[in-house]
Amino acid sequence: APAKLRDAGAQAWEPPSSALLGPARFALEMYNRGRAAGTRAVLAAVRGRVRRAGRGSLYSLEATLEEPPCNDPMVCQLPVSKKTLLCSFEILDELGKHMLLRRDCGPVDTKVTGAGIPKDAGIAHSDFTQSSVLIPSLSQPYPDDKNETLTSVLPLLSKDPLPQDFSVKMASVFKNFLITYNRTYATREEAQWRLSVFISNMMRAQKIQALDQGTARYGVTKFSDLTEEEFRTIYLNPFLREAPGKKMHLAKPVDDP
Amino acid sequence: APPEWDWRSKGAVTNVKNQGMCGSCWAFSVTGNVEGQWYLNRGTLLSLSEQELLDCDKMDKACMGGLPSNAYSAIKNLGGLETEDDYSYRGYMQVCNFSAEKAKVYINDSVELSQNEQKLAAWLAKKGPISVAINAFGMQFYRHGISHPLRPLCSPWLIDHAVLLVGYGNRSDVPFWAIKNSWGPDWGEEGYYYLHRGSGACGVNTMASSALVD
Repeated sequence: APAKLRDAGAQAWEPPSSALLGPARFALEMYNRGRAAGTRAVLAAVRGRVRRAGRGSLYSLEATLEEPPCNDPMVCQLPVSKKTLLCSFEILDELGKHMLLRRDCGPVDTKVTGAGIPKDAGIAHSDFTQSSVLIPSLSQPYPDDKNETLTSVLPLLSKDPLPQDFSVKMASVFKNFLITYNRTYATREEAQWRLSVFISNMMRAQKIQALDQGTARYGVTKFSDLTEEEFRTIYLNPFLREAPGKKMHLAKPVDDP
Repeated sequence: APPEWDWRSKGAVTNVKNQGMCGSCWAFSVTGNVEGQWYLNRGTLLSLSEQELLDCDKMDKACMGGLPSNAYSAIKNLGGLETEDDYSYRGYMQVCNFSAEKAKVYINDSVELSQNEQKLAAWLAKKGPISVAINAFGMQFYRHGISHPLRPLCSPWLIDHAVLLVGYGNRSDVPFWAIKNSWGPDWGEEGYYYLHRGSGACGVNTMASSALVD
């Protein structure tokens, strides 16, 4: 599609698709991280918008991915037929360095909507929710960040532009995390993946913070480089709600003589 | 119930432990409870073995998860718990090598506690720390303060983490439960999690239990 400016106020525009290939390829690489050849999803279609962000550009992509069928019991317990996913990615491209800020994917019912992105799904700017990321105050050592209030430094729900030197800030927060928790990664790719998980987790922590009715503070912890699925699988205990367990009789009230 | 209570300052709670990369929270919750019961009924605080439960409690699933009610039953059937030193924690399941001669504590029974948080507070103040199970929503990123997630986000029906109530009180008029977690002292408030009290937050009142020691 020809590049055109949607409306002066939005300062976002739809670039030619070739300009999207770089970020799209990076997003696909992140999505397929850790998968063996033959099990990787492929990119079917992509569209998106780009706007200036700090020293770089922020791409908001809507991509259709094709998940390959899987019949190998070594790879998937149950046979999986070919599946089409609709994903939205936010990628920051600063001086050629890509950073995945957000990834949301869900199945697309190809029968109803047809393959790929529905033509008439044009996203009006007003629907576009600007997601931004935390500023290093979250990683302050615990005792003295008492007075930081996340909402005052985080343009989560506002339309403010991303902070300047965003990637530099995020890299610094992540480096703090690595030092504090003595974290190391085997490969550069792993480190890149963990950085994108870390950034995504900061957004999740930000939302949890915004919705908490108590006095709790959420932010960087030693689990901040784990995906939700990894955290749940490794540290939590779904057995608790699955099985009734042995029946115990009820304790007598404490004031019962 | 007294307006506030804290068994940590009364010697009934061992140091915060770390379950490592293993879903063994149920074992830590139960040993924490039995440690408190043994202290309050026998006068000695011993740090007890979770690894024994991982290896020898065949009703539960070691690092894949378990239930406190099964664990109490296993402790009774096995004949007691060894100490942490005698049967130290590995964080993965091994062959059971429990020996009754080495067991330092036993339990007589276990009970399910009320789902009324005031009664739970009264029970805790009088009888000792309580094993509970909660929905761990938000705990991955919890740093400090009293957590009070919106109920739909922290549903009492999606319980997935077992912990230990060790006290309760108020911080600037916000009622809380002081909860001993098993993710090490470098998580939360030196290993502790503070959760809103009185609103059934995250299902904290749905699976409260305790061992009984004569």
